[in-house]
Amino acid sequence: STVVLVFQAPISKLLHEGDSSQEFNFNVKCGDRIKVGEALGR
Amino acid sequence: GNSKGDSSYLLPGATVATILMLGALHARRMYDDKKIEKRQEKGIEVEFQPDVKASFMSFLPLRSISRCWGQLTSMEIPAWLRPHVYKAWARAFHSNLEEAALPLDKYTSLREFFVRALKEGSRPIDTDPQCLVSPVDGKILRFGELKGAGAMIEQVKGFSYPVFSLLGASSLLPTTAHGNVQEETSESIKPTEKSKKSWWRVSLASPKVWDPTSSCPKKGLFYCVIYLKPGDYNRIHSPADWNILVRRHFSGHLYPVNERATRTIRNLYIENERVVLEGVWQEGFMALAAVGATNIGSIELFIEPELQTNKPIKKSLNSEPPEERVYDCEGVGKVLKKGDELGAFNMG
Repeated sequence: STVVLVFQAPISKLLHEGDSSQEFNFNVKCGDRIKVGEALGR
Repeated sequence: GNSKGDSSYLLPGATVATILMLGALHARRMYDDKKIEKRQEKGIEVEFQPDVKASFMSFLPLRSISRCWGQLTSMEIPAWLRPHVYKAWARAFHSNLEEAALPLDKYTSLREFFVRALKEGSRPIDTDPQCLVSPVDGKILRFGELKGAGAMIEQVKGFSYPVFSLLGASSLLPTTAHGNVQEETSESIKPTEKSKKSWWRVSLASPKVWDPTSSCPKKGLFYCVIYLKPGDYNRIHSPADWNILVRRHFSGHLYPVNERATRTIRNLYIENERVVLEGVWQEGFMALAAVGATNIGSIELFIEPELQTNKPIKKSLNSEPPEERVYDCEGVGKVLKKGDELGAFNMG
């Protein structure tokens, strides 16, 4: 079986100094094994 | 007597020939799969290549096969035999029996064992408020950002399918005539009575026009496809704190969804039976599609126990629109915390 997750997330950096960038980034690679509760991205 | 003698020779001959032929086919298939695996290890992307077997699949009574499999795996196993059966299953499918919440002889059938819960603490949830967690155990097949016309998700290199077909004519992701989605996003939108049906719209229109002086960041639409093997932990958890507003059930087919099937069967994930949950999280729209397969035809929702999947289908499938239910408790739908259990895949 397969799960497909579709979600909205920020794609741009906040330009005001002092603000951390809000861009969403995956921290997985294709082929990785992952478990429930582990971060897909931040 | 003569003809009787001949026919008694004939039967074993034909049987042996059939077994040899099936064996040769299987050996050929294993050789092909090994070749594919070697190429993948070298980082060479496998391409979409429909074959005769894939088209042959559509003639098989897959749903009946799936339901028979479900009957078989629901049968009660004598208590003394259970540990042996489940250890054999674990060996065959590389399951981790240490994590099972109950002693093996407490699972009365293979189907019950398949949806086993895990011991407390087996799956710690990443508590970083900025992160999205995996809803299942499995293998990451594809992920990325949905851009441009049609918002296509790649099934395998050389073949993609539209996210709208996967999720359905979404009440939360309405499309324009050209198959794009439109945006009216603003940070301040809150679900009100009027806007409940279509209060989120997401734009994939490019080039993105964005006012750099605005304080709220631009939003994009992302996806991630995770494949569960039969031996994996099969419960589905919540990927974030979110409100589920709509549930959509597509009857569809029950093709296998293994690696070979994704490489040879066109539109696999939008043909197969699936349950789509749609809602909203802190960053906007979110949807989770649980796609079934021949051996795992049932999708159970703990948030809606009465939902029945993998039912015997009478009429042709494609014409049927998905059966939809709006979760409407006080207009905020079903509220789930990150890591909460929301459903499970099951056999048959």
